[in-house]
Amino acid sequence: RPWIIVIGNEKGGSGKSTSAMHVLISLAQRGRRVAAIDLDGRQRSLTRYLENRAAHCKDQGLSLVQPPIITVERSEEETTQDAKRDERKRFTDALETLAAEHDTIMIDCPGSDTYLARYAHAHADTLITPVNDSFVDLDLFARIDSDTYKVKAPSLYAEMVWEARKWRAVADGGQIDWLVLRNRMPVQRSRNKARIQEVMDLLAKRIGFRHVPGLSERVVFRELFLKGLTLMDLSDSGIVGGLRNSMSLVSARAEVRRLVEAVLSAEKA
Amino acid sequence: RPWIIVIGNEKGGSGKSTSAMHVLISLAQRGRRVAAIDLDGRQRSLTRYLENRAAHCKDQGLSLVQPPIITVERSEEETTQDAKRDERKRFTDALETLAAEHDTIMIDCPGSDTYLARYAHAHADTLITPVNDSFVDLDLFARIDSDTYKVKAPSLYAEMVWEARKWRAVADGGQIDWLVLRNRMPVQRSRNKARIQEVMDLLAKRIGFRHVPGLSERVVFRELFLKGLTLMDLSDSGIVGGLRNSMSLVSARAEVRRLVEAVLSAEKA
Ligand SMILES: Nc1ncnc2c1ncn2[C@@H]1O[C@H](COP(=O)(O)OP(=O)(O)OP(=O)(O)O)[C@@H](O)[C@H]1O
Ligand SMILES: Nc1ncnc2c1ncn2[C@@H]1O[C@H](COP(=O)(O)OP(=O)(O)OP(=O)(O)O)[C@@H](O)[C@H]1O
Ligand SMILES: [Mg+2]
Ligand SMILES: [Mg+2]
Repeated sequence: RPWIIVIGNEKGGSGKSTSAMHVLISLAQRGRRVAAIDLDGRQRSLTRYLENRAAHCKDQGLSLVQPPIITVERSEEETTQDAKRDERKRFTDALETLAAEHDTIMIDCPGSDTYLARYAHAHADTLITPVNDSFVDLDLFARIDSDTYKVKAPSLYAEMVWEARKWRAVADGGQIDWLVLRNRMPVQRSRNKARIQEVMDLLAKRIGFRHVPGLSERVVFRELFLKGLTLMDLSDSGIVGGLRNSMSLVSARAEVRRLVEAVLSAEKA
Repeated sequence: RPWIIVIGNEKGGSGKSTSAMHVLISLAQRGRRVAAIDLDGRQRSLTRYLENRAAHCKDQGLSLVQPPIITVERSEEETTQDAKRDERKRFTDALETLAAEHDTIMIDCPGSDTYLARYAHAHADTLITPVNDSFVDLDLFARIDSDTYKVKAPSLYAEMVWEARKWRAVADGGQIDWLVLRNRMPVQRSRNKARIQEVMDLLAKRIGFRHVPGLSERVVFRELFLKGLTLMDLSDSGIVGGLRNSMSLVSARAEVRRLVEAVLSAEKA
């Protein structure tokens, strides 16, 4: 059975699709037979990103790695029970279709609490959760004391992952290796950034995840979507019309590489 | 009947709750009888922000404006029809409860496409949509050509607002004044920022919204959540333990003030 990597965080805009695309392409470039499943049947950001890539390659006569993707549509069933059964089936069908020809499957979740996302979490070998460098986002992990910055209690998303881990343990005794990374971190040092680092390290022990090196706030992450490119497709001078700051590009690529290495070490585990 | 302001964008993490809190507190400080409705029954970011504010004021003996908020819980009904009826009722009850004592009601929407959010959009006098300075976010407004940056076709969220406008016109002949602002813009000039500005100005004409001055990427927006404070609660030197860069604080406040003025000009219209 393939290695299943889920990118999850019910908090919207934490960087799931952006991270998913960069890890997906990195793994493909390293020769893995990797495919993707998009569980965001409405916004389909990862699907759109790959569609843009295919169109750009066709236009420009480029041949870049192009992992296949299955987009799981939302159920139209009228009752909750029927919708859940329908979604479980769609998920399993997508997984089985891809498992036949791929050893690694990356699953991008929507930015809200859906049954489909929960079901995917329960199937994860590796769960990757990007989170904004922000106490607003951390509120989904735990209630934090506003004076001492101590962890008062776990919160919604931590509880959801806890549920998924129990579900998984019951199903096949498997474990979920949970990697959490900060995204859109300010490049310069800031007191907020230092505080969030400390809180994340505490939460890692308390909630049970690995706090892995994250990604900085960089305009380049937002520029590449229309052409379906990732940092790993660019040379150091940047294909994208001469990117003005190749130092930033080199640092950005190093950050993605460190994330991918953390993910690969999860596979060995 | 009160002035209804809806903060909406189905794309997660675009800055709805952050903008909602800052506009809400600004209006309260200007003496309006304003209250809030939180339609994000699960994450409740705006509710949490105001809870933190109340707790902080109590701890520190501060007396800051404290607008009331009603959090609309998600329906537990088993069929789609029943859930919709239930949600319409909860929405209307919240609105009527607050309308009795307030002339302005601000409604924060969740970062996903829900019936409750759509119903709220159809009741808006003024709709405020923050969007990340990013082609990933713009994909929800329109398909953009990756070479010419021309608008190819409107997309999901633009269509949703179009539907809400039709619904509103049929219901009472009313119009929705739609304000769209970019959020988390890089402080420095960048080519991506300039391009997005142009695309937004084109979309404004084509889709029918006002492109209003937005908010820059600033760590301070993320630091204030735990104590429930906003930029408007801080003096120029910053209550929050001596904020190191008061220039940035002054500019940040000017940006919020410009947004609030754009919102107030919507009320006159
Ligand atoms: N490291 C980064 N630097 C700069 N911008 C970023 C970075 N990561 C993500 N973004 C931008 O932040 C926004 C949110 O990213 P993305 O869509 O990947 O998040 P998401 O978690 O998949 O969102 P959703 O919950 O809607 O699925 C996008 O506009 C994206 O371009
Ligand atoms: N102008 C800004 N500068 C810096 N950080 C910001 C800014 N605006 C928002 N943020 C941060 O971005 C993240 C998303 O903001 P917010 O929660 O307000 O968005 P949202 O649209 O309400 O999200 P959701 O879709 O989950 O409801 C938060 O971590 C917040 O602190
Ligand atoms: Mg996404
Ligand atoms: Mg919100």
